[in-house]
This record gives sequence, C-alpha cells and structure tokens, in this order.
Amino acid sequence: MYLKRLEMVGFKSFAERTKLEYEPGIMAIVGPNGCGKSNISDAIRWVLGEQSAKSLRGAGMTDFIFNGTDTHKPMGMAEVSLTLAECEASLGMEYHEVTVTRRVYRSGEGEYLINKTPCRLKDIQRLFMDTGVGTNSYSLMEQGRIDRILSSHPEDRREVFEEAS
Amino acid sequence: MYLKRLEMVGFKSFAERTKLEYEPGIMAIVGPNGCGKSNISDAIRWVLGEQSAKSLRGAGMTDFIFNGTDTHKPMGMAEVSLTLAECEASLGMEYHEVTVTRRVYRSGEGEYLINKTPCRLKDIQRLFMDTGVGTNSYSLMEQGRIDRILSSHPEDRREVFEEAS
Amino acid sequence: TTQMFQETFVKVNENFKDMFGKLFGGGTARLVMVDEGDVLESGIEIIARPPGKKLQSVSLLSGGERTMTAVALLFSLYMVKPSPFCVLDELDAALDDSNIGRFVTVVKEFLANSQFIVITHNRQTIGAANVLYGVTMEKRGVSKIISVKFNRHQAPPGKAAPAAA
Amino acid sequence: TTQMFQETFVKVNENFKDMFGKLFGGGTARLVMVDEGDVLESGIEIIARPPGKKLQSVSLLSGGERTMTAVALLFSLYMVKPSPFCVLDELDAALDDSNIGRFVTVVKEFLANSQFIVITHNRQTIGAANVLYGVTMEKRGVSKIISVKFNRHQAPPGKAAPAAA
Ligand SMILES: Nc1ncnc2c1ncn2[C@@H]1O[C@H](COP(=O)(O)OP(=O)(O)OP(=O)(O)O)[C@@H](O)[C@H]1O
Ligand SMILES: Nc1ncnc2c1ncn2[C@@H]1O[C@H](COP(=O)(O)OP(=O)(O)OP(=O)(O)O)[C@@H](O)[C@H]1O
Ligand SMILES: [Mg+2]
Ligand SMILES: [Mg+2]
Repeated sequence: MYLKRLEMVGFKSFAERTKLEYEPGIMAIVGPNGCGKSNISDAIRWVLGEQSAKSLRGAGMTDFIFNGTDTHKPMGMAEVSLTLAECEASLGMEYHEVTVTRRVYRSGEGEYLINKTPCRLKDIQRLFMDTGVGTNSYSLMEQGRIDRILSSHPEDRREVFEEAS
Repeated sequence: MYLKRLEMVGFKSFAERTKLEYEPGIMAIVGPNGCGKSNISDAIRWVLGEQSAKSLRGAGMTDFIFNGTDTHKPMGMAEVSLTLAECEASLGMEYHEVTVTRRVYRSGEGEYLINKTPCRLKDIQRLFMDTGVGTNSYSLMEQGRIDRILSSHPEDRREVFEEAS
Repeated sequence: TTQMFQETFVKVNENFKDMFGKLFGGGTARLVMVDEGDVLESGIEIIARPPGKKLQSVSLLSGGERTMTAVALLFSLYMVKPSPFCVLDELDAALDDSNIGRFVTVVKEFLANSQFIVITHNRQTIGAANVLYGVTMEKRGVSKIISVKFNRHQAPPGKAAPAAA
Repeated sequence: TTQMFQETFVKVNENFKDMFGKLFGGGTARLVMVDEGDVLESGIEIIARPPGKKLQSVSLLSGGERTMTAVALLFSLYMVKPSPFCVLDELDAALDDSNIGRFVTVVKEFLANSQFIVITHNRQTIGAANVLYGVTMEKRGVSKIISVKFNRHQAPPGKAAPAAA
C-alpha cells in the first residue's frame, strides 16, 4: 500500500485545487516561511480524522477553511482527499485503490467519504486499523514536536509503545 | 558597560580553563551538535545567579560540574567568572571593571564573589538592578524557547512587560 | 495484553540500541521500564550516552543530540510497526551537517518499506530527495505546488528497488 | 505602578508595530490588553498579520512567522530596556534565508546599544559576524574554544561606531 495522491481545495492557504502525486524515493517539500508546507502535513492528519483542531493550530475546524486574502475572497468549504493504492494486502479489500475524503463547511458541518460514498469517521478508522495509517501513529511528526518524546513523562511515553504493540 | 570577558573551568563540558573575550560587532558561537555552545549560554545565566537547575537542563547544581569522560576524570568544582567593563555609568561604582564569580562543589556548597570578595547572591542581584543584566531579562534567549512568548498565556506574558517597566 | 506489550518493548529496545549507534556513530542507549514489576502500567525511561561522553540524564544533552536520540526511538518504532508513509516536518532544524548526513542515510534505508515526505529548508536534505515539491505564494496568501523531479532510479515501496542513486 | 506599566506598554506597542513591519517587510501587528479596564492585572494579547494575509490567531502562523513575530516583540522590549549584552541561542533555526537576512539587519542596528552573542549553525548568520568562537571537542567530551576574527571596523558599544562592515 502506498500514498498515490493527496488533493485539496479550500484547506488553509490552499485556496485553489492542489495535487501532490506519488514519486519514488524521498519526497521533499520546500519553500519560504509561511508558504504552506506544514499546511500540507496538517491536511494529511486532518483527512485521516484528526479530531483536535488545536493540534492542527486552529481553535475550531472552520479555521481550516481558506479565509481569504487581499486579493481572494474567503471560501465556503475545505476538502482534502487522500488516495492509497495497492491496498489489497493491507486492507483486504476488493478495491485496488482507496480514496478517503473529508470536508468541512462554514456552518461547522463536516463530511467523510470512502471512494465517494459518505461514511462516518469510525468507518475510516476501522478501515485503517493496524495498517499504521492514522493520526495516532508516530509516522506524522509535526514541526517542533520531535523533542516531545524525550521531554514527556515516562507514563505518557508508554502510550506510544502501546500504539505500536 | 560591556561584557569584557567570560571565563570558566569545570563547568559542564568545559573541563579546562576557557576564556571568551570581547570583540566589537556580532560574536557568533559555532560548532557541531553537542560541542558545548549552549553550555556557554548556560554558564552566563548560571554566574548571574540562575536558581533553577532545571532551566539549565540539570536536576541539581552539582550536575554542572564536569563529570568526566573516557579520557578525563570528573572534577570537584565548577567555576564561572563574568567581567563587565566601563561600569561607572551603570553601576555608579568606583570600579571601572566588575568581575562576578560563582562556584559549586561536589558537596553542593556554592560561593559567589564580586571582584574576588565573597558575597551573597543578593549582593549580585542588587548590583545589577535596573541595568538589564540578570536572569530575568529577555536578553538571554535559550535554544528552542523563542516560541514561548507567543505560546504562553496572556497573564504570563504580562510578567515580561512588568520586568521591562 | 501484557505479553504483547512486553514483546514489543523488547523489540523496540533492540532496535533502539542499534539505531542510536548508527545515528551517533557510536555510544550506547537503551530503554528501561521504570517499574519492572508492573509491565501493565510502568512508564518508560530513556538512557542515552553519546560516544566518548559519560552517562547523564537526557535533559543535559544538546538540542541536536536530543533530536538524534528522538529520531533513533522513532525509527525503532517504525521497524516494529511500519507505516506506508511518513511525514517529517523540519526534523533537521537542530542538526548540524554531519548529523543530517547520518539521518538521511537512515531514511534511505527505510525507503524499502515506506514513503518519506520530508519538509525541510536544509540543502543537504534537499540533495537527498528524488523529487521536490516547491510550495510558493506568488499570489500572496494563496499556496501553490510546483514539482521538480530529479531521477527515477527507485521503485515504489513493495516493488523491487534497484540500488538507490 | 499602574502608570509606569501603562507607559511601558504604550512604548513597547509602538516599537512592536514598527519592528514587525521591518521584519516582515510589511503587514501589521499590535499588542492588546485583554482587559482594558484592569491595567494592574490584565494579560497581554498579540495580534499579528503578515503582509498580504488576513488576520487570524497567531496559532495559525507558520513556524518561521512565529519566530519573526517573537523576535519583533523581543526587540521591542530591548528598545525600552536595553541590556549591555544579549545571548541568542539558535534563534534562526526555523527561518528561511530571506528572513535570516532581515533578522541580521535588525541585530546590526542594535549593535550600537548592546553586544550580541549569537549561537548558530547558519551560514548567513555566520557571515554577518565579526568574530567566530568555534567550539570543538577534539578530546571527546571536553569543550575548547578557538576564536577567529574577521575585521575590526566596529567599536565597543557606547563608543562612536564607524559604519558597520
Ligand atoms: N484558513 C486559512 N486561510 C488562509 N490562510 C491560512 C489559513 N490557515 C492558515 N493559513 C496560513 O498558512 C500560513 C502557514 O502555513 P504553513 O504553516 O504551512 O507554513 P510553512 O510553509 O510550514 O512555513 P515555515 O517554514 O515557517 O514552517 C500562515 O501564514 C497562515 O496565515
Ligand atoms: N557536567 C557535565 N560534564 C561533562 N559534560 C557535560 C556536563 N553537562 C553537560 N555536558 C555535555 O554537554 C553537551 C551539550 O552541550 P551543548 O548543549 O552546549 O551543545 P551545543 O553545542 O549547544 O549543541 P547543539 O548544536 O546540538 O545545540 C552534552 O553532550 C552533555 O553531555
Ligand atoms: Mg512549517
Ligand atoms: Mg545548543
């Protein structure tokens, strides 16, 4: 199973439809301060079901809808889609590919979809159980947070091991 | 008033007597990870009377005595001296130069000296009152801590302003 | 279950000892259960000793040494529970050139099992990448991605990978 | 006293608006007392809007934008209560090249009033320095300082300083 594509529109600073497609080898995201690199990492956590807006630097989920600039109007919705390919082995599914989508509207209402079919967050979490894909995994390491595993209390550190068991 | 010289021996990784002398312009401290750069910054905070070992990354003051390596024996004392010059205007003193010294021994006992005369921490704090020299000032910015003034609570942030008043 | 946790702990510990040695070019490290008798609840302590230095609390390590120790633990967990993709946001911020070199070498070894998306400002890390996603804000406040591919010597995870460039 | 605090707050606020504009090449920022009616106790809020972007909570700013905002506040405090010397430990860790350029320009303006000791791994910051203190550990675990001077165009703080190199 591998990450084939990430697509977003209206998510944080990504007002226009944006695509990130799989390439072999190390994929480096570069650019000046504030251009949107960490926002891409946030989009991945968000579409996988991150429930804490605070952990994505916002106060509420609607903070993640593109809110306009000097030259662009604010938008009404944020949408992120993550596509995984060659899923048969890991997900035991008839699908060769799986696309997970999440939306949020100005009203605060949200939607989740698996391959364009509406579903609940639970279904996405169940789908990825034990595959290493998800927001609990240490595979999504946020900016400035690498020190946390060393500075946390021995008891909190344990949770990371329980997740890996 | 300016920092003329910093001298230390036995403090953290600085086993041998080490001197840093004033030069005009920006003074940059460089070197590989773990070579001792932040330890120099710790030495300055420590000699100015920092009371929290934790804020200098230790558990107790004796953690700052050089504790040996594969090739060097541990030492029995840590000593740091900071010399300020052209002090008349700021300190209103008959001294042109002031040297502040701090020592700690394996027993945990410590000493403070002003121009080689033993004194108490209070005397050093009183000496530097309202000069901007001291551990409360934001002029000593530790590694990784620049974000703190933004992430702290509005009430905690106020303390910084009170210090500047 | 206690047994599952115990087995995971032993595996991660073995990995951690090796990983630390690789990333530090020597030295020793291990994980310790704070309360050996209480596997269900015990916290986990990190013991780390860089090459040539004497064992001290991890708090006294430098910024870069702490990052490398955390990275060693992170990769030890990845070995036990690999994820199809990892997103690492500016992990190299505190690292000097030789540590970034060792970090990049380890990431390349893991490419056989996972995709790595690395957010960075560092030339050396960028130099190790196969594709760059440059994020720009030509229209102020609106992010856009431009991708630049370098070479195609590597195959997607799970497929036979010829020797990396 | 309330009046002293109020006066300091107004001065720091004025400085902050200018400093932010200098460091960001535009944009707007100010400090706000959370409770205008209670000057004695009120917390202090930071409002910051980088150029071209719409105003949002400082939490949504990028790592580099947060560093620059914190630096603006730091220097605003320095202007009100200068210190004879400042020690800045890897402040540039999260900054890209153009932000480091603006940061260094501001530090140079402050050299007239204070010495700056800057710990860094960054080539650009190093390039702005007048003297380098290289810290090494030829004997493993034992720190040693080697100083390298570049030019002597600047005079100690308080003396007439010819134009900086
Ligand atoms: N809802 C939103 N609408 C528009 N812009 C937003 C929104 N949320 C965040 N942003 C903008 O995104 C920017 C932050 O982007 P991001 O954190 O991805 O930067 P970065 O590229 O990681 O930078 P750095 O190198 O400094 O870490 C901020 O300037 C913020 O104003
Ligand atoms: N009491 C002590 N005796 C001997 N060595 C010590 C002592 N206290 C700290 N050290 C060593 O000092 C080193 C840390 O030094 P320091 O934090 O100054 O590094 P640095 O140059 O700032 O590195 P970085 O670039 O990673 O921030 C650690 O490796 C630690 O083992
Ligand atoms: Mg970022
Ligand atoms: Mg350091």
